Amino acid sequence: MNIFRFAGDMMHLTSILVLLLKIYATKSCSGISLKTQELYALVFLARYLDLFTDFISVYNTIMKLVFIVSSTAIVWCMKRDRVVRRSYDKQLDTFRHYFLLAASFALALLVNEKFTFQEIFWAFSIYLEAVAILPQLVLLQRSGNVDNLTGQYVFFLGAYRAFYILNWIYRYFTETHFSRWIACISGLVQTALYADFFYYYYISWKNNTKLKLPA
Amino acid sequence: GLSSSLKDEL
Repeated sequence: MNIFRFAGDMMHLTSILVLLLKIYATKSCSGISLKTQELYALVFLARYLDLFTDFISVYNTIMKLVFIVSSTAIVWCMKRDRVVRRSYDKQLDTFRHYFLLAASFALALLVNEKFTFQEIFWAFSIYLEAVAILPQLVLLQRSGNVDNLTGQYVFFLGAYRAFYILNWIYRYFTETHFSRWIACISGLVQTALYADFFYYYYISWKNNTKLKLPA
Repeated sequence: GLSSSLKDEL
């Protein structure tokens, strides 16, 4: 474990806590893409298949459980909770995320560490995580004004993978057998997708104005 | 082994 990875995990956890806060405090999920939340729930379920077979550390197991439970709870809440689901922007959240699912799975069948069930699902979760934010970014551009908590949620979600890239650079130089090309390249793509969001987020923070993404 | 070190991350 290194500081970059720990900081990345904490930012990831913070993004989920901010989202939970927004939904439970405002009893609203306006501006949140259900499709992105469904994709994230799938990412964790596909990646943590080894949750009960490979014990790495207490921290690792607890964080995996937190991510699986929180992501499924958010999807459940946006679909089933009578109050919350009323504020879901169904007509704006129209990104065809099934294409992202199919493309990620097809790529995982072609490019993976080993052609085994667990490795293919791990690669699938890595590719899917890289593109899972797209429905959310499209929804933000369509809904124009972004409320603070939603903006902070997307910001922390983007920052976490940027810290993971620093972690991979650090591990590459400090560990002999370290090579994670699949995660690294996918992580770069994932962070790059946030580039324009980070730019407009920085501008709104600098000018102390409401965050607006150009349509 | 190599693959175990790869999967110690979240």
